[in-house]
Amino acid sequence: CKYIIVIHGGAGVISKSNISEEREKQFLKSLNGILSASKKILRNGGTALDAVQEAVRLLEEDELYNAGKGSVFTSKGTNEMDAGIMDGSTLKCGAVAGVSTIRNPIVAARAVMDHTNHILLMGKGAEEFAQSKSIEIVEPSFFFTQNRYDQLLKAKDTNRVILDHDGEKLVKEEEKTLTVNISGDPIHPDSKMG
Amino acid sequence: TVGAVAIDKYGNLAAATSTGGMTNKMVGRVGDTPIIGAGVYANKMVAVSSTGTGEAFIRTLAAYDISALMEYGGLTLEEASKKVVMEKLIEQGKGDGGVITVDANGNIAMPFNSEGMYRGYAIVNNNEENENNDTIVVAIYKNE
Repeated sequence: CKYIIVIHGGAGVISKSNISEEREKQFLKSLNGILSASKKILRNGGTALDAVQEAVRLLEEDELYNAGKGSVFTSKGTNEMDAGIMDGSTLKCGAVAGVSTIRNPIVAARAVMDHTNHILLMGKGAEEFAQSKSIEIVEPSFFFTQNRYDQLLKAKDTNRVILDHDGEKLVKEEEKTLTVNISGDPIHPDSKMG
Repeated sequence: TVGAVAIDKYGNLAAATSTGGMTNKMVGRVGDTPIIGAGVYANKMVAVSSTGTGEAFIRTLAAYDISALMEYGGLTLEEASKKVVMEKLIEQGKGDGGVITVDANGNIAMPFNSEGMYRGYAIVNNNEENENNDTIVVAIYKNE
């Protein structure tokens, strides 16, 4: 009998040419730390359900990833998050969609599973339910990160809807097209120069 | 998008997924993450968490499809996960991404059809009191 936890932090156009060495180290350290913390739950006799919830909660807390803090922006510059959880032994499940004020949507999804007869709550109803269960509520601005906002601006420039980690490539491509002026200083291609 | 799947000492499986969606998405758009059977699924045989183009995972009911291919088609976890991600998701779903999966026998599969996927797994060595003997593996790129 093996106790195992597997995690992911998103897929996309992720290659060595798009990620700096420093950022690569940040991701590897983060993944290691989250695996280490969540496997402790299994080692101490905890359930698979508790282990996946904690792993995802930790991923939501890390702004490297597109979930919780660090979430990408909608076309209107807001954050709308979704989460779902399922217990394989009972087929019980819970989910929330389109929430903007719940710090950890996965905790709310678990509460939907544990405390309602429903599976999916959305928007304001999900947020009011989370508050009624004393799940942490935050201002929408809590989820703002400059990196993700820059990606939104680039996506809007090109009129594209992009996957979470494809945004990094978009910004990187932009950096590659920098040119220099007569003094050798970089000129951003978006700059309106005479 | 982020996610986790696990099997515990009792042999129970579970899956969880969370996301902010896609950059520049329409307000009100819901992807596959909270759709049971599309972006997240678990039963007594397998647990699945997905990441990628949400609409493609919804069209193909990707997470549940892996379970169905195992249950009705007799495919292994590896075969079913790869078939969904490397064939059906691209051909029928018109999208990309990946999944992490674990089955009741403790097999793991983490296929993706994009350039990379942040991923990793930990195996608890339950014969050892020292947790330093547990296995942790993390990877980002293809062929890792």
